[in-house]
Amino acid sequence: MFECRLPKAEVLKKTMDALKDLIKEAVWDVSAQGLSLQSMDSSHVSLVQVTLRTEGFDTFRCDKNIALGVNMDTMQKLMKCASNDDNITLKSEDNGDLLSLIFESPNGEKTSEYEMKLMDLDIEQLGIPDQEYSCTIKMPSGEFQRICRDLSNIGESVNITVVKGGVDFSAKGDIGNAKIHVTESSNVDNEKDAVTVEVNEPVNLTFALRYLNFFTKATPLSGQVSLSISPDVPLVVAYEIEDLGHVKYFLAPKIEN
Amino acid sequence: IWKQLELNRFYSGH
Repeated sequence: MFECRLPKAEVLKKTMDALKDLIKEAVWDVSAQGLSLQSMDSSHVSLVQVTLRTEGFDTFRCDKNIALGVNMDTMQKLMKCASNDDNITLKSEDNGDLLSLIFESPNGEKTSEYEMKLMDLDIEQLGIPDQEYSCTIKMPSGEFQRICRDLSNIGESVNITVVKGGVDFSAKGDIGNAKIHVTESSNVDNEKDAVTVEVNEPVNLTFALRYLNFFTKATPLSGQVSLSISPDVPLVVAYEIEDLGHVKYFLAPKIEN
Repeated sequence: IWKQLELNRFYSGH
């Protein structure tokens, strides 16, 4: 038996919004540690990994590890039936083929129960090593979203150059070129507005904006985004979900042929 | 010409 309860449906709604454009089907792995999901997009260029820790839930019961195979589109549609302030309970039997989603209004006057058919999915899992990155940038998530969106008007890819004290995001295309320089904040009153740039060694890598724009669908989950970059390895774009977990995206770099 | 690498090149399946 698996059953968990979150005080606000909003966070799970936003999490589904952050995933559904990138992946069509996925498996939620349920264990005593919480819920987790890992899935590559169909082109095997990017990967998303979600962790929602037990401690962040109101209640969490998992008698036996289970895998819940879901159609993301369906799950997102059902999640949309919840109001942001509703509390939400997810429930499934150990060998069941249904996931129950129960939404309760804050005053307790309305309870909605939806049952979603689960899928038997065989999804390849990748082993992602823990590693040190050459550079880590933290910046307001809305700012990163804006940069990706704006540069998409110029080209298909963005070149990210990190040096001490700042980052350059640049794009080239048929209509012209663009370069956006973001400087590390000197002092910031509000942590969410801060830009920090940690550099062990400067890096310069190129990534497809199409995928970065998919990743920025997670912007409503967190005021800050972190970009971890090392030469010739995938970029990690991470959004922390306060008190609950994270959504991390991995994107393989582009190379000049 | 830029080529987008696949993630499988970096991470092993398990």
